[in-house]
Amino acid sequence: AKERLTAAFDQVNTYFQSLFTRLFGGGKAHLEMIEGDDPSVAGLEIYAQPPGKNLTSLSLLSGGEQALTALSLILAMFLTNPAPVCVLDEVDAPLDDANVDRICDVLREIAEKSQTRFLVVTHHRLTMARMDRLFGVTMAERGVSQLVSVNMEQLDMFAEAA
Amino acid sequence: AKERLTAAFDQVNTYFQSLFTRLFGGGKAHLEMIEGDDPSVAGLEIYAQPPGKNLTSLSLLSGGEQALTALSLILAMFLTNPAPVCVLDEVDAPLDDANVDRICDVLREIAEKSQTRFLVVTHHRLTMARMDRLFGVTMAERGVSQLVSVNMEQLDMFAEAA
Amino acid sequence: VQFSKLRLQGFKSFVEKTELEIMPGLTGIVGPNGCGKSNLLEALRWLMASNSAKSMRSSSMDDVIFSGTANRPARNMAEVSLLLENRAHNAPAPYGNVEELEVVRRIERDYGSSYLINGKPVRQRDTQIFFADLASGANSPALVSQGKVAAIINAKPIERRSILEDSA
Amino acid sequence: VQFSKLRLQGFKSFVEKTELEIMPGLTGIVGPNGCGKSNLLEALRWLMASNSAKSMRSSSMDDVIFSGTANRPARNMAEVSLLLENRAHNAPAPYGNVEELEVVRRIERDYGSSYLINGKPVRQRDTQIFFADLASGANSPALVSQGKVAAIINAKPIERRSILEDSA
Ligand SMILES: Nc1ncnc2c1ncn2[C@@H]1O[C@H](COP(=O)(O)OP(=O)(O)OP(=O)(O)O)[C@@H](O)[C@H]1O
Ligand SMILES: Nc1ncnc2c1ncn2[C@@H]1O[C@H](COP(=O)(O)OP(=O)(O)OP(=O)(O)O)[C@@H](O)[C@H]1O
Ligand SMILES: [Mg+2]
Ligand SMILES: [Mg+2]
Repeated sequence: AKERLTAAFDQVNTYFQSLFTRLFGGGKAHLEMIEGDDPSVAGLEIYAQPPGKNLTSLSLLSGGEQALTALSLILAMFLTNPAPVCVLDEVDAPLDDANVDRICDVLREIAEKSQTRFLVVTHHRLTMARMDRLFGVTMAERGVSQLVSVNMEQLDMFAEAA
Repeated sequence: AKERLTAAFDQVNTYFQSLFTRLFGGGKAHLEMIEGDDPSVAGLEIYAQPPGKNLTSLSLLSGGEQALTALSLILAMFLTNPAPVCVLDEVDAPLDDANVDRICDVLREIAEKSQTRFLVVTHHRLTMARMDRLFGVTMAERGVSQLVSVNMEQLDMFAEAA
Repeated sequence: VQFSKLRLQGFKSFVEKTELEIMPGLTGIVGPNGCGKSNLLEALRWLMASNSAKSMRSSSMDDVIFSGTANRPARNMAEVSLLLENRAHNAPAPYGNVEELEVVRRIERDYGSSYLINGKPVRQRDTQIFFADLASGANSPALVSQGKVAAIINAKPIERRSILEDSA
Repeated sequence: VQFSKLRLQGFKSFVEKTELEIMPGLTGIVGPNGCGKSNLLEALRWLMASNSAKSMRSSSMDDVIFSGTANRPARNMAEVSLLLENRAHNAPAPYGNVEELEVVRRIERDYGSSYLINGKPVRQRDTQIFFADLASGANSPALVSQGKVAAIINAKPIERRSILEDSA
């Protein structure tokens, strides 16, 4: 089991580094296993350095930078051991338009390379435009949710009727 | 001091109820002082019921509903005891376009009625369009922040250069 | 194995029978604040035998059952089911040979939950193992809840270890 | 009393002298992720005598001093100042009669912070009281940090009490 974990660590670390530099357009990042109080159970430390900046603690990264770093790690785990489905609930909320675009590029690539199916909840028009299909949830009757299929043209009408 | 607190409570409660129904387009909400373990220090409980829904615990409200409820309370406190400045850092991130519009209406009204000055950080184009003026922060030199004054037309150029 | 369809009834704000096709590629889910998007995603996590009311934003698991509106009474039961395609016959044992799988979770107010895989009652534990073998499950890092994307960043190093274990 | 201008130098990513006019009405602050928008707002909270490194997203207060980039060395000092107009002569005592006020906070690496009001050294406590009298301050509910808008919702009833006290 220990070899499997080390092999997984190396794989996640490799994907994490390449996704991070891709999403940030540079910089560097890596993972380390660090000894906890109980040596048999090491923890996972994350080091992230956006391009041109000094390595600082994760808490000093901005809201958007933290979201991108976290997504790099989540997607790296995903590529290491692809799951049948990936669910992302408004992960684009803290991102500016340029980063929304980059994340959508990465998702598109992973979706094409693997069998994984993605469910992406969003309020961002840019993200909506990049999806293969859209489902709308409405509460035509207050308090009761209903699922309908929607296309980009109907979106404005759909949002108004909310 | 106790009378002052009770008077403040009544005032905040009144503003909270009217802001809530304004932002949700209906529903009801109110505050209650509840006895804690130590009777001399009561806590503040929030009850919120979006239109057409049953009264549920706050944790079952959606991300956007929680943000609107919290903003109703913050702005109610504000109206009770106006502060010289109000700072809102991406409070519109969880909101859909219709609610972004409503929040901006309320901010516009409070800003006109009181002397309060608002600093509003946002990535939302709708919010940007409703501001009296815009300042941009850029890192033309990586890692070094600079403040510039921006107008809506320059926005696209500004974002690209980021 | 592919996830192909999620069906729910009586789960949170989805009181009526609802069906979501889970299709290849990127599916966007949109709608105004409070309309039920996160509830829909939680139905999938709940089906995969989540035993944490907190991850359902609730204080008790019964809170996932439709609690009524101004015009409709509360329900006493909720049911979510997932259809999976097993064309490649790589489903975990003993389901290797079947073409299609259906996992069901039902909850009744005050009585708790029951699970079925292809019509046969199974334990919560069996459902959890079934999804773990598919590299998924209620605590999978591939299910990112609203507002929690940066949670990994603020977690302690030891809490992040489970992330690695899921990828092994 | 009106807040009219915020000046900062050496504070987080604002290594160069920066000046923000605080004008009546609604002022929007925009820019790409990581460019320094939240840092700018934190400078105002820090100036109002915040003594919590956590609210500066830091583990130590020295972390607010510019820590350098690939091309620039770290600094050892940071300074933020706020200009206030007192045309209505309603500033808290003993500043009732002056036309303009300036509050300054300075920090030196390893030596800690110092405060000045109109050029005169004051204690941290005096600065906190000055802003509390203006219905403001480092912990004012009117300063909503990023991602914290719903924090009031998830707080315990007793933690929300301080909110009321600020409004009294
Ligand atoms: N057991 C239940 N019965 C009925 N309604 C429920 C139940 N649990 C939650 N709800 C309702 O579901 C709504 C929240 O839905 P949800 O969190 O899915 O919204 P959302 O579409 O994700 O919105 P947002 O865009 O703001 O995140 C709340 O208004 C709540 O009252
Ligand atoms: N003491 C410091 N010295 C230099 N840079 C710092 C310091 N503290 C923080 N930073 C940098 O400031 C950046 C974060 O800035 P900030 O949080 O203000 O961004 P933001 O504009 O709010 O972005 P977002 O839109 O993502 O929220 C980080 O990249 C961090 O490296
Ligand atoms: Mg949601
Ligand atoms: Mg920020």
